[in-house]
Formats: sequence, structure tokens, C-alpha cells
Amino acid sequence: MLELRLLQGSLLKKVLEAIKDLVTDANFDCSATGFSLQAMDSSHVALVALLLRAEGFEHYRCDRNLSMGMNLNNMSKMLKCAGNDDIITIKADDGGDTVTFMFESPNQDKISDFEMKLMDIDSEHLGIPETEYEAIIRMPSQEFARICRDLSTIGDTVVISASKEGVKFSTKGDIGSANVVCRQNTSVDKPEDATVIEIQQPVSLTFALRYMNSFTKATPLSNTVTVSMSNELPVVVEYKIAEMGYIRFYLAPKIEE
Amino acid sequence: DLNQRTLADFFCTN
Repeated sequence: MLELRLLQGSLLKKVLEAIKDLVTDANFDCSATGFSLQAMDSSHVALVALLLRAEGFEHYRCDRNLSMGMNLNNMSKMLKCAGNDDIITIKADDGGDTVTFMFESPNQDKISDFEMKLMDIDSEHLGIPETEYEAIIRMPSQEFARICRDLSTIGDTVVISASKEGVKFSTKGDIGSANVVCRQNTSVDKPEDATVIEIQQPVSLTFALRYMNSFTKATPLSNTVTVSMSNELPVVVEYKIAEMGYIRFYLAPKIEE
Repeated sequence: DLNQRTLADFFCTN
């Protein structure tokens, strides 16, 4: 028996919007720790890891570990039927082949339940080692989204170069080239507006912009984004989900033959 | 030329 009651149902709606274009089908894993997911895109270039900790739910009952295969497009269709202020409860029976999403309006005058068919998904689970990254950049998530969107109108790939001086995003295309440099800036009114660059050593990596743009669909989940890089390793783009956990995107770099 | 790597080049399968 599984029953997870999330007061801020809009968080789950935003999570689905953030990942449904990257991943078609995924297993949601439920354990005493929380509600989580790890899934790769079809080309195995990008991976999303989601964690919503048990403590973040108003009620969290998970009698035994459960893995539920869901089509994310269908799940998104169902969650779009929940109001932004609704409380969302996820319910499933052990060994059942459906999951139920229950939506309660804030003043309890409307209660809906949507039952969705589960599916069997063979998913590869990758072991991601704990890594000390050589460059960690924290910046406003909207600024990061803006840069990725702007550069993708010029080129297909972005070179992200981080040094003590700042972080440079560069692209080249048929019509020309572009560079955006962000310097560390901590003299801001609100901490979420700061750009903070922690560097152990300079890092420069090249990535496909279409994946970066896809990751920025998580922007509504957090005011800030953290980009962690080491030379010759996948980048991690992390959006913290307040009080609950995180959504992390891993993207393999393009590397010279 | 740059080659797009996959995540399996960096992470191991459980």
C-alpha cells in the first residue's frame, strides 16, 4: 500500500513539465526515503534524477519498496487536471497495475480521482559516483535559461568555460558566433540573485544546446540553478526543490576523437 | 571533430 499526500500539488505538476519532453517512460521508485526516479533520454546522452523526500509530504505511507512504470506524457495529462492550489495524493496497491492521483481543492469542495494504467519498463539504472567537481556555478535559474535559449538561436552546441574570472558560454553557427560571460556577483539584494563561482581548476566542456534547453524546463521549480563540471565528465545541472529534494540533469559532453 | 558521448562512457550500469 502506498499513499503520498503532497500539500503543494503544483510541485508535482512542475516536475512532470520539467522531465516529460526528455524522457517518455520511467519507473518511479517509492521507498522509506522518498519518491524518486532515474531515467535516461532515448539516446542515453542525458539523464534525469529526481528525489522528493518522504519528510516533504504531509502524509507518507509506503509499506514496501515499489517501482511504478509510468508514461510521463499520460501522467502529465492527468496532473494537468489538478488545480495549481490542489493537494495531490498518489495512491497504489502493492502488485496492482494502476496508480490513482487524487486532487483536493484547497477548501475541500471538489475532490477528483484519476486512475492511470501502469506499465512494465525495463530501465537501465546507472551508478553515479559521488564526485568532487572542479567547477561549481550557482546562478539565477532564469538567467541560465535565458543564456541557453539565446545561444540556441545562433548555434547547436555550447562551450562552457569556467575559470576564476567567471564562466563563459560560447556558441558558433552559420550566421555568426556569440559569447556570454557571467562574473561572480554576490553584492545583490536577494541571495537567489547571486552568481557564485567555485573553482578548483579551470574547466571547459562542450554540450548539445538542445539538451540544456530541455533542462531549463525545470526553471519554475527553483530560483537558482547549480551547474557542476569537471573536465571530461558529464555536467550536472541541479534545481533544488524547496524543502523536498532536487531534480538533477546529467549530460554527457562532446569530446574530441 | 567533436563526438557526442553517452552516459555509459562515464557511469557504470547497476
